[in-house]
Amino acid sequence: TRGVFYETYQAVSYAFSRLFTRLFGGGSTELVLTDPENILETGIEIVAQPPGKKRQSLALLSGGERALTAVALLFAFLEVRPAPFCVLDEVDAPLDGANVEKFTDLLRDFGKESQFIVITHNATTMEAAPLWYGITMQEPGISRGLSMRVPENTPPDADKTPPTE
Amino acid sequence: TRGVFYETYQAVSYAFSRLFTRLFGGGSTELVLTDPENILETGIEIVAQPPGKKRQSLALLSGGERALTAVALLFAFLEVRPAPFCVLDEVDAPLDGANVEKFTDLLRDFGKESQFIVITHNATTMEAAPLWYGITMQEPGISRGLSMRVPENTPPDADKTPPTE
Amino acid sequence: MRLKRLTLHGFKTFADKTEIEFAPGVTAIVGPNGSGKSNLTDSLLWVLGEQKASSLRASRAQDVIFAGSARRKPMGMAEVSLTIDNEDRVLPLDFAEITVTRRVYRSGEGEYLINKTPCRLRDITDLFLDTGVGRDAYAIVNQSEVDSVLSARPEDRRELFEEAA
Amino acid sequence: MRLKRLTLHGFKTFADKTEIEFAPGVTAIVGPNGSGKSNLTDSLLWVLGEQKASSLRASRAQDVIFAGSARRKPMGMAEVSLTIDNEDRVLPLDFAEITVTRRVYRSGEGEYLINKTPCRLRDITDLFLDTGVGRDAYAIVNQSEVDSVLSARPEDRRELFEEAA
Ligand SMILES: Nc1ncnc2c1ncn2[C@@H]1O[C@H](COP(=O)(O)OP(=O)(O)OP(=O)(O)O)[C@@H](O)[C@H]1O
Ligand SMILES: Nc1ncnc2c1ncn2[C@@H]1O[C@H](COP(=O)(O)OP(=O)(O)OP(=O)(O)O)[C@@H](O)[C@H]1O
Ligand SMILES: [Mg+2]
Ligand SMILES: [Mg+2]
Repeated sequence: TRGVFYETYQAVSYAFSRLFTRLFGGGSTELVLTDPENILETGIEIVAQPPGKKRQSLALLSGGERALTAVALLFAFLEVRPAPFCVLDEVDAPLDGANVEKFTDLLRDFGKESQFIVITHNATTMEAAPLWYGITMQEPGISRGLSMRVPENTPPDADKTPPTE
Repeated sequence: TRGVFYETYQAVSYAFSRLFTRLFGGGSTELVLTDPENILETGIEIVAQPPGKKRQSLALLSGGERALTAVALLFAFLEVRPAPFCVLDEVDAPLDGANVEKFTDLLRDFGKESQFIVITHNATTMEAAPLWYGITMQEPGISRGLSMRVPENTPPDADKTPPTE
Repeated sequence: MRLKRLTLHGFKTFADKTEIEFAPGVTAIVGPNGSGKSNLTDSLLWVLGEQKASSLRASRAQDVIFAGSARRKPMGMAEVSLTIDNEDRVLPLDFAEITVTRRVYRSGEGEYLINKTPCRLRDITDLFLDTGVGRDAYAIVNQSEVDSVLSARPEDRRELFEEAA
Repeated sequence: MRLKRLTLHGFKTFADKTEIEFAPGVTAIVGPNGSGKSNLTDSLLWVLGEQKASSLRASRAQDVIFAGSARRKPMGMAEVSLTIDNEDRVLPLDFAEITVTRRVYRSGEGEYLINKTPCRLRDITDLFLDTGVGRDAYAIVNQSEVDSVLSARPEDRRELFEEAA
């Protein structure tokens, strides 16, 4: 299992780099074993450098940069060990218009192989989904659901984030 | 200072109730002293009940409900002890269209007395501000600012959240 | 393996029996703040065997039973069923379709069923072991949780890699 | 008391000297992810006397000095100046306009000035004491921090009330 862990770590590390570069339009990442001598207990450090910026601690990254970096890592896991389905609850909340487009691009690609359930307030994300499930609360405190297929019009209750130049 | 603390706590408690009811269109709140015998060291519990729902622990509230509740409490402090200026960094991120409108309403009212600096990606919030300050990063890693007054057109890089019915 | 249908009855705000049909690819869950979207995510985690109440924003097992509203009394039981397409036999049971059901009563007592046959909670979690699905997996990302993979300690982050390995 | 102008030079991503004019009422700060909006908030906290590096997403004092980019070298100093309209004499100094300046060098050494007169950090924090402004006050809400007033322990929440009292 030592070998399996190391292989997985390597594969995720490569996938993470590729996905980060795709989402950020450049830059680089590294996954670093905190204790390479001790594969069975080592922790894993994340290093992320957005394009054109200096390599710095994750803490200094912006809210949107952190969200995008976390998405890159999450999808790296999905690429290495596909899960039959994936639930994402408002991961797009801190993203600006351009970054939501990058995120939905990724979602469409991965959505060909896996089932994705994406909770969102963002119209760009909604438009990337062929099926919507609307949750309403007409009666206070009571949830009801309704299925809405192939949206033609602008969705209700949605943020539209136009892409930046 | 015992007396001053208790007065402040009372005043904030009333303001919090009023502002919560305004933002949620109903419901109720309570601020409860954990140790009423010991005013100098007591903690303060928050109870919040959205309209039509049962009174439950804060943890069960939704992301948007929590954000709105926190805004109500923050503005309660501002009402009781006005601060000369207030900085809000993306507090509107989890709010849906209808709730962003409620929030900007409040912002306009309080903005008559105090200075507010609001960082946002949301077009509804932006439209509530007579002055915009745009931060750009044309050169990677280097921030530049530009002042943009009295917006006529739709802002760049903004989420528009249309109000729900 | 693909999700076909999720049925909720008495789970959090889903007081009335609600059936959600899933399609392949990307499904967007949309609706106002507090309408019940994240409660859906909680119900998925729960029916897959989640044992920590805090992972569902609750403090005790019974907290997920509909607690009542302004107009309705609390209910005595919560039930969630998940129906899965198992044509590819990813789940180690020789059925083309598998329905997993979980119930909890006010007493805290639970019931578990696979294809209507009573079983233990353990049988449900075993069913999903090593499929990349269920608690501790990277495949279900809660609201405001996406950032935590970045703020986690390197040692805690290891668990994600172990799950993927 | 009203904010008039904020000047940054070498602070985080503000490598070049940047001047931001404030107006009364509501100002929206807008721009793409990672462009420097939250860095502005950090600079305000910092010039008002914030001593905890972690409150600025940094680990050491020097972390706020521009660390360089792909094309530019790191700088040796960060400087932020805040100019305040003090017509109403809310700040206890007999000046209609007060400029507070803070600098930090790579050595970790700091410099502090009020209206160009060198002083100690203590003099700056004293100036804003009991005005509802500055660190620990409720008036500056960081990104993803608005929720923390709800998740705080009752005893910690007390500090906000003490600040308002
Ligand atoms: N056992 C329960 N009985 C009744 N209501 C409950 C129960 N548990 C939670 N709730 C209610 O569910 C609501 C939260 O729902 P949920 O978190 O799913 O909202 P949401 O649609 O995700 O909203 P947002 O867009 O703000 O994230 C709260 O108002 C809470 O009081
Ligand atoms: N000392 C420094 N030198 C250079 N760059 C820095 C320094 N400190 C922080 N940064 C950079 O500042 C950027 C973050 O900026 P900031 O948090 O202000 O973004 P933002 O505009 O708030 O974005 P978002 O909309 O995503 O919240 C990061 O890319 C980080 O690497
Ligand atoms: Mg939610
Ligand atoms: Mg920010």
